[in-house]
Amino acid sequence: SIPQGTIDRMTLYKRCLENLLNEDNRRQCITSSELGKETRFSPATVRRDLSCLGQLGQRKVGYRIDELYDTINKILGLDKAWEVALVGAGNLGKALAVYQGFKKLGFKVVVIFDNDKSKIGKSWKGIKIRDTRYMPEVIKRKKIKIAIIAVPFVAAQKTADMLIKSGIKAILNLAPSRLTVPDKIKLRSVDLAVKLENLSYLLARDKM
Amino acid sequence: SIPQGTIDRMTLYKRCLENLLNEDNRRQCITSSELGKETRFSPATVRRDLSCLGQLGQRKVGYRIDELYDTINKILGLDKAWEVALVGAGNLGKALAVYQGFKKLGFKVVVIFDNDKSKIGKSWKGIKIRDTRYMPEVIKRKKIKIAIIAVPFVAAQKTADMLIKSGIKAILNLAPSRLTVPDKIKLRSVDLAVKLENLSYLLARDKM
Ligand SMILES: NC(=O)c1ccc[n+]([C@@H]2O[C@H](COP(=O)([O-])OP(=O)(O)OC[C@H]3O[C@@H](n4cnc5c(N)ncnc54)[C@H](O)[C@@H]3O)[C@@H](O)[C@H]2O)c1
Ligand SMILES: NC(=O)c1ccc[n+]([C@@H]2O[C@H](COP(=O)([O-])OP(=O)(O)OC[C@H]3O[C@@H](n4cnc5c(N)ncnc54)[C@H](O)[C@@H]3O)[C@@H](O)[C@H]2O)c1
Repeated sequence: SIPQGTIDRMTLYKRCLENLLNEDNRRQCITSSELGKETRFSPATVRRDLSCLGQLGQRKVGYRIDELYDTINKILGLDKAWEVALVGAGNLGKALAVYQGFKKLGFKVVVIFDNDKSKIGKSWKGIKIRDTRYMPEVIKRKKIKIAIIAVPFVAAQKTADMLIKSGIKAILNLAPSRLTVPDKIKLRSVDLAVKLENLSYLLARDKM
Repeated sequence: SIPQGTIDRMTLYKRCLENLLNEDNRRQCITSSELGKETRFSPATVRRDLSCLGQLGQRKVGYRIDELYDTINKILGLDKAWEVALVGAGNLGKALAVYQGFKKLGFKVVVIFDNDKSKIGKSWKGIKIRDTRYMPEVIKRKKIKIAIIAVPFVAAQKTADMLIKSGIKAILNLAPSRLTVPDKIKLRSVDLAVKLENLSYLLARDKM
C-alpha cells in the first residue's frame, strides 16, 4: 500500500503531466528534477514516489510522459469514470453538483438527495434532486460507490449510515462532524473551519 | 510552537467543550478520558495535547471546562473576531460568503472581490461584491488579515500576490493550485479533487 503523502502528490504529478501532454510540440520525457521543479517537490521525493509505481526512469532520459501519466491514472483509479451521489442540496451542495472540475477527472455527480420538500424534484444542470428515502433504491440500481456528504453536521452521521447501508463504499464528508464508519469504508473529511482556525492560531501566535 | 496535529485537535476539543457548556445542569470538570471518548482520541493524546497549553488537569478531577474552553479559544486566536475578505463570487464563493458556520466562530466575511462586471455591485446577505481593483484600498482601510481564495486555478497565484500586496497575512486557498507565498504569510489549502482521487485510489486498490 502506497503512503498517503505519495498518493496526494500523485494527483499533482498527474496534473503536471496532463499539461505537458496538452502542449504543442510536446516532449516525450521528463526527469525527476524537472517534475520536481514543476510541482515544487525535491527530485528525491519524486523518485521515491514514482518508485512506488514500479516506474523506473532511465538515467539522464527520465520517465516517458505518456506512460507515467497512464500509470498514475490507473493507480488513482482514474482509468474509469465514477458516478457520485451527493447528499445535501444546499449552498455547498449546489456548488459541488455543478462543478465541472470533478467531471473532468471522471467523477460525475448523477443524483442529489435531500429531505427538503421545496427542493425535491428540482434539477441543477440536469442532475435531479431526489427524496432521501429513495437513496437505497437509486444507489443500488446505479451501483454508485462514492458519495459526498454536504448536509448539516447534525445529519452527517445518520446520512453516512444510510449511504453505507445503501451500498456506498467511499465517502467525502464536508460536514464538520467526525464520522464513524466500518473499516472497509473509505472516508475522507474536509473541515474548512479547522483550516480557518489554523490561520487564526498562526496569526495570534505570531501576534499578527 | 504547537504541533499541527495538536492544533487541529484543539478545534475538536473546543467544539466538545462548547456543547458541554451549553448543557443545562452542566458539569464543571472533564477528565482526559472523557474528553478523549467524546472526540475519539486516546486519553494519552488528549493529555499530551493539553499539556502544550500549560493546562495541567487535576488527578481524578480533570480539567475545568470553562477555563479549558477559554484557554483553547485564546490559543486558536478566537478570543477576537476576524474580518475576512473573499475573492471569487462564484458558486463556491457564494456558499462560503453566506455560511453561518464561519460567523459563529468569529470569522466574518465582510467583502467579496470579483472581476466579473455582471457580479460587481451585487450583495449576498449584505456582503458587497466589489471590483478587485479596489482590493488594496478596502483591505488596507478595514485592516483585513485573512482572505479566502475561490477563483479559478488560473487566477489563484496572481490573486494571492495581490492579496499579500494589499496587506493580507493569512490565506485559505480553495483553488486547485499550489500557491507560492512569502514565509511569513500563513497559508492553508484545500483541494477536494485530491480527496476524491484518494477515494478512487483506495477503491481501485481494494478492487471495490
Ligand atoms: N457553505 C459553506 O461554505 C460550508 C463551509 C464549510 C462547511 N460546510 C458544511 O457543509 C454542509 C452544508 O453546508 P451548506 O452551507 O450547503 O448548508 P445548507 O443549509 O445550505 O444545506 C444543507 C442541505 O442539507 C439538507 N438536509 C438537511 N438534513 C438532511 C438529511 N437528513 N438528509 C438529506 N438532506 C438533508 C437541507 O435540506 C439543505 O438543503 C454543512 O455541514 C456545513 O457545515 C459548509
Ligand atoms: N465548486 C466546487 O464545488 C469546487 C470544488 C473544488 C474546488 N473548487 C475550486 O474553487 C474555485 C471556485 O470554484 P467555483 O465553482 O465557484 O467557480 P466559478 O467559476 O463559479 O467562480 C469563480 C469566480 O471567480 C471570478 N474570478 C475569476 N478570475 C478572477 C480574478 N482574477 N479576480 C477575481 N475574481 C475572479 C469569476 O468571475 C467567478 O465569479 C475554483 O478554483 C475551483 O477549482 C470548486
